[in-house]
Amino acid sequence: LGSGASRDDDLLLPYPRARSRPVR
Amino acid sequence: DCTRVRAGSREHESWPPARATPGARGPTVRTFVSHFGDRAVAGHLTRAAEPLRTFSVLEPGGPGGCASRRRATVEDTARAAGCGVAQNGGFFRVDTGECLGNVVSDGRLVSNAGGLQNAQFGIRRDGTLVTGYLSEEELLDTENPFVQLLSGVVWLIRNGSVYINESQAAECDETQETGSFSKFVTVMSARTAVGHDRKGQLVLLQVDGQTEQRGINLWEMAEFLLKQDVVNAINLDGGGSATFVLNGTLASYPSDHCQDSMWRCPRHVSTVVCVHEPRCQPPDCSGHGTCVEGHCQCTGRFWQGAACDELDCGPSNCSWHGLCTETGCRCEAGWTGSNCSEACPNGSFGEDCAEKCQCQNGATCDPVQGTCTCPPGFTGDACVQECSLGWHGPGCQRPCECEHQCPCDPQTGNCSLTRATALNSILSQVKLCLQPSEATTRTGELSLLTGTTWLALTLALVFLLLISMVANVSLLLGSRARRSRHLDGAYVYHSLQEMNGELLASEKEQPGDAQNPFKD
Repeated sequence: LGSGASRDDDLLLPYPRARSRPVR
Repeated sequence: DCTRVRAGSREHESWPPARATPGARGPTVRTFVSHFGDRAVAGHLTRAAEPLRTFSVLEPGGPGGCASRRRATVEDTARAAGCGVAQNGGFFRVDTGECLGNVVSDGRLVSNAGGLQNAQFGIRRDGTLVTGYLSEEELLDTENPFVQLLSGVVWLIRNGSVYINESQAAECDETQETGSFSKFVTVMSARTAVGHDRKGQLVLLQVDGQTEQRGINLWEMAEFLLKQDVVNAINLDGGGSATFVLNGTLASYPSDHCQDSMWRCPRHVSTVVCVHEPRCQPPDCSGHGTCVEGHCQCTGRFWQGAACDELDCGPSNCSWHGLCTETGCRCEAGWTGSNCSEACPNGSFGEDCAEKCQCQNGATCDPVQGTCTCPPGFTGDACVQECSLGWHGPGCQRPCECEHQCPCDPQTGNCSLTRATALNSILSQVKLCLQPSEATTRTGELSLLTGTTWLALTLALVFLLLISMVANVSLLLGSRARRSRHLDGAYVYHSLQEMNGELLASEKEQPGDAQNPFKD
């Protein structure tokens, strides 16, 4: 179908990308 | 929640496998446009029976995709695997492509989250459907291992009830600002979910949307699933990852833009959930069959069972004298026949009665070992030796019990003792050990023998006596005659007196005597 790569612009993330979750 | 739970047991629901529904058809796919609030939302709901045989978690682009942090469109992965229905699966790192959470694909542990507590959905080898939280130990269970498993975020429905609040407590680190997590729950967006219904059918849900513009939030998704009789379900990746593929072709409206933002393009995602033709369990039918439309057709006559992993030689079960093998009953030594119900025929023994017995003299041959059981009177490996003196019975195991250590009959053990006494004059008592019957006849013979012998002996002695008497008489008479003859002769007897070497003068040689030869 040659739809080509998406822009990954609709990200729905449960955890903030800013920092990885600290392992306690 | 960032704690890792390595051991022990965590909260989860296990739903036993439904009884196989013979003639179960393929998956049912429903397309809907439903209203959530004032929004019309489109999507697909898929149900599939026998998930153990029709559901798989796939790595992006096929096996090894997670290890190589590959990403692929759902279409690509689904086509390669022959999925009738496919959706995006677990979460992944967009920048690295790393598969996140636990992943088990077709019995292979692909990714281990080390006990991180996020919502899990999987199927164990026996078909049990597991939904909820798992420790690492439970993930690695070998007793009834997972054959399919993937991780989501938020356990939507537990045992028929909405479980979102509990999930937030379990999966979100309360120290971390919960803003993003609760937004993740409440924002509208494209969504996907996986779970099962009361019949034990697998349920897949895909909802079109775009974060903050279209679609539904997790509370609405949970309510929708409850109405569809879903009992347990978890939330999978959404937003631009939400993709639905039918027979290898995109059948939903992804929210990611293509490079040309005029259009929408399906995202290259990580793992994929796939519904396919019933596969055999295990797919290779344990190596003893071929998989035809999800059912194992076992090779040979004796492999049986859904997985062709049971040997069945029939109700006789090889008559308990053999082992059922893929070529039929392999009989224990000493037995033969298709059901091992026949003992080896006479003269043979061992495996398949292939050995020839060596037993002689009517000995019985052990059908298993071929050892000979000797009849009375014989011994030795092949029962060719007769009993040695003093022993009798089968194998000559029994000592004779006769007086005077007499031997006994090797077969019957009867003593043959008779004290036969011979002629008391010559022979002293002789103990002869004869068979009783023989004894009587032999005694008879013996007495006969004794009588004759004595008679012969007596006659011989008398005869000798006579001869010696005759001889003596003849000698006596002879000598008298001679004496008379001698006295008439020209000579007389002189006693020689060679006393001390000299002869008496008188006795000197007298003439004429010299001619006489008769001088002593």
